[in-house]
Amino acid sequence: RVRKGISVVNQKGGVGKTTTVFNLAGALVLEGRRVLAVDLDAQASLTVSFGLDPSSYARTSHDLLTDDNTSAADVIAATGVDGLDIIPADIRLASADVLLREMIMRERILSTKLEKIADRYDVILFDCPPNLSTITINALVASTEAVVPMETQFYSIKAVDDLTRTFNLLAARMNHHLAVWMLPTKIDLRIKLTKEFLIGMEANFKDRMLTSIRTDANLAKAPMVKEPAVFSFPASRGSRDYRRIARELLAPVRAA
Amino acid sequence: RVRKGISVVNQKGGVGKTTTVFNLAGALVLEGRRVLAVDLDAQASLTVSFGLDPSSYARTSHDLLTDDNTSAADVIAATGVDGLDIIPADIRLASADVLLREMIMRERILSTKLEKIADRYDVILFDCPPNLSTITINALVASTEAVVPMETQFYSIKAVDDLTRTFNLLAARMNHHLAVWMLPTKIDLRIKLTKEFLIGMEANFKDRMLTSIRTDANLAKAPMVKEPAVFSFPASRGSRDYRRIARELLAPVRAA
Ligand SMILES: Nc1ncnc2c1ncn2[C@@H]1O[C@H](COP(=O)(O)OP(=O)(O)OP(=O)(O)O)[C@@H](O)[C@H]1O
Ligand SMILES: Nc1ncnc2c1ncn2[C@@H]1O[C@H](COP(=O)(O)OP(=O)(O)OP(=O)(O)O)[C@@H](O)[C@H]1O
Ligand SMILES: [Mg+2]
Ligand SMILES: [Mg+2]
Repeated sequence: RVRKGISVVNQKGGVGKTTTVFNLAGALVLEGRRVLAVDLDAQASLTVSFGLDPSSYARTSHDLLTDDNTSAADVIAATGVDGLDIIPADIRLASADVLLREMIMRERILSTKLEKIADRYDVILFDCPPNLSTITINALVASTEAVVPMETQFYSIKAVDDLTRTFNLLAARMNHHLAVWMLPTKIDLRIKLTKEFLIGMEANFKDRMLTSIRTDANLAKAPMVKEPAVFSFPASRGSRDYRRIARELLAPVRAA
Repeated sequence: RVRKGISVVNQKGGVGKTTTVFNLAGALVLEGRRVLAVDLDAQASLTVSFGLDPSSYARTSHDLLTDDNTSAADVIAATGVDGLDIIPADIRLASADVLLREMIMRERILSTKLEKIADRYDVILFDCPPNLSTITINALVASTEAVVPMETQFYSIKAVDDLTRTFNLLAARMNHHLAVWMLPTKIDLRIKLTKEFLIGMEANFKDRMLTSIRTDANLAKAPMVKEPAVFSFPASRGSRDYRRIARELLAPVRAA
């Protein structure tokens, strides 16, 4: 396993997975860590967030997962930010799951290949697609921790239940235990429903809760200027919130 | 084909697909139409929106897609709203795509099975998962139209490009032509970025644009009371907006 592999995961769509990886990666670099961000979504949202063109890469995370002759070193690319590399994704990932199902040790492909470059990075972040496919399982198996972005909305409850079942399955079937952190996103405490929902989350997840990410238009703007908010909007709420999360995830007391 | 089959589709997550199917279905019932809503997402967000328990059904859309002996009539269930039925989903859909890939005529399974009950409904709505899998293709092939909910955000541009490629592929490979409508969601014109984005969308899609759905907390609350907003919050912005969309989609001039 990587020293510190963190999957940012939730099969519910649009909760802020990519926004979290993009901005947390920047925040971890500001904490002096060497970071690799892995884009595992066919939409390649993380890749385009850095202003990169998914179709410009001969090999991407699709090849890393489905081609035995592709190593991690073959697909690592620069992001333009010192100390932060990326493994880009492309649209072919949309049908990778079918190819993966036929492969032996299909859940451990990422973990095995990333071990070879593990010493080059302090943290590896995985941006997962909005599903619980073999690709997402690969990220979880290669990780020591999982961060679950959650909106304060009705559909989040069932999403977390389904996700918890997957974590329990990994522990039972593969003896793979993750430290799981909940990350409330798009938080606006002026909205009554949000406040009530947050109180429920805190009662439910107790010391498994990271501090909330507040709603901030600058987080939606950052990919338009191709830089995480910690660089493009350093004084913004969003930047401060992700810097705090970076410190929370690095704090020794947090290591499960 | 069904007289009027509408796929609500966008591989970008969290843009308002389920919210659109849930509330548009209610609005179409108020227009006097008999409606079937088909849940094709493993998250079963649409199923739980009506207060239904996905695990309480012996057979769901998963079986309709993967089991030759399951007919549409076998999986149709009541929603509690007169004139509105549902085909529920369940978590097993998460691995249905792999089973589908092995089947002959895999893209036409839904279309063929739904033809048998087509005369019972005026409109069939499909709530698609956040990907462009064989399941989503099945919905598109069974449809005459596609509604694409879009947020006014950076990631929407690439999402629509990728989606348009899929529509073009269907037309070229299967001679299947869809009337495609863009539906701006979560619109708040007080936000400058939203206004600018909307102007860009209108210039780009011209007469393919439906009227916007404004941001409305009641739309997020409606699934908590298990009834579309047109019934649970009839005076709300969200309810009015979805009633207008229902009329726009039914208007003869719209029929592509
Ligand atoms: N804290 C926040 N404040 C404001 N906007 C946010 C925040 N977090 C995310 N967003 C916006 O919400 C939308 C969804 O976020 P994002 O695309 O990161 O979610 P995701 O979970 O990666 O989606 P998908 O399931 O499609 O991969 C984006 O337009 C993003 O800019
Ligand atoms: N017009 C709106 N105003 C306010 N909230 C909205 C609106 N439309 C959708 N929402 C909220 O945004 C969130 C995402 O919507 P929804 O779950 O319908 O999207 P989706 O595209 O179906 O997501 P997925 O990709 O996970 O299937 C939900 O919490 C929903 O309540
Ligand atoms: Mg994403
Ligand atoms: Mg949905």
